[in-house]
Amino acid sequence: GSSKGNGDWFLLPGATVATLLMLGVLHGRRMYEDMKVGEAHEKGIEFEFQPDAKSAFLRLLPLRSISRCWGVLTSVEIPVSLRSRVYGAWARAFHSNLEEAALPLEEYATLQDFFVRTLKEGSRPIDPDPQCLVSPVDGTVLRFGEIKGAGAMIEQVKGFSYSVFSLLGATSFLPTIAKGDMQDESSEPENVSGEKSRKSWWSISFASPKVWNPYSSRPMKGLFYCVIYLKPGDYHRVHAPADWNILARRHFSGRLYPVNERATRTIRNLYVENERVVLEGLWQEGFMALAAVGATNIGSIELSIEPELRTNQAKKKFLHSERPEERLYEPDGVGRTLKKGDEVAAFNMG
Amino acid sequence: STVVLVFQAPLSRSPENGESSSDFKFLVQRGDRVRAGEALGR
Repeated sequence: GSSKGNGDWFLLPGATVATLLMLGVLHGRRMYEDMKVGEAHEKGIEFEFQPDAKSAFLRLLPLRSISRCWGVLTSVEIPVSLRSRVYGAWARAFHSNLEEAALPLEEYATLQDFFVRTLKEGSRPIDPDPQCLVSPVDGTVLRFGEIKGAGAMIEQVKGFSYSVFSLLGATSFLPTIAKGDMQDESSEPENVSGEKSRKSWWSISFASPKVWNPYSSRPMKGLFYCVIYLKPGDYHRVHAPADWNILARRHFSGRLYPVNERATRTIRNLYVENERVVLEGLWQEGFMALAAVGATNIGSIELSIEPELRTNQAKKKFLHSERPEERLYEPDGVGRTLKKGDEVAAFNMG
Repeated sequence: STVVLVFQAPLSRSPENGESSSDFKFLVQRGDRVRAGEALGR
């Protein structure tokens, strides 16, 4: 027994070293891959959509359970004496700007509290030009442009596109506005309530080539999109891109794939598959919707306009309904009124 | 995490060929770092 016992003394340290070595190799490989992608982007080379074994493997993982465990871990209270070191390490690893945090680091009891921190007053001035749309978040612009063609597709990466109707949901106002403009040239906007009001007298046409009617008194409208990726170290609160009446909210429980650069290149319909909250309404130029898409490490989306909404809930096995849970905001047709720059939501870990 | 913004905005037409040369102009490029509140387009 004792000789056998003596022989095992090295198992635990051995396993620990082997695990750390493996993690180090994986991290090194990831950094090498990221460097290759960065170099390619600088040369203007764009990788095409290319599903691989890893993305297929991700489908087998219990991502929601992993996400919820991560949430439990990041909601553990950190001793006050360790907080500035922990958050300082996080800031170095993910290039966060600690100077902008509204509170002293010791005030953030958990990593989740720190992650969803507000910023000092004046840290994000809102562009005052009434003609401009502002970024709703801090992040990196992945893609933007005009949505054309009957399918109303948005390019995820070169070689793969997804439908804006799938992203926003089948009950989106979007088709109504499009149909409304096709059928009824004279519809004037009543107050935004009821079916008729959903029709906007601005017309967007998915038909292409666009037919220009020189006698039309109404300004033509196009549909545009912009995709912004938030890194783990970024400020994670979401603001209104313009003065905006939010009429409806749709919550898709979906999945929780990672949404990093590699995932966009290898997972089909990534933003349509993932858990997300869609806010939809009207701004001065017509239709406006924002989809806040979660990820494995950042699976929760909290709404300032509806604090009671809960996301990243444990999946009820039998209730695998893909249908979103929808809410229309009162008062009917006016919904929640936000000024440009008002806070509307926040992403959080777990 | 990721935010996808979808919105209507004015289009104008160049009469000769009816092709849309949109009024709305994006002020960003792909890969740009943006901050909340900064102009995305006008």
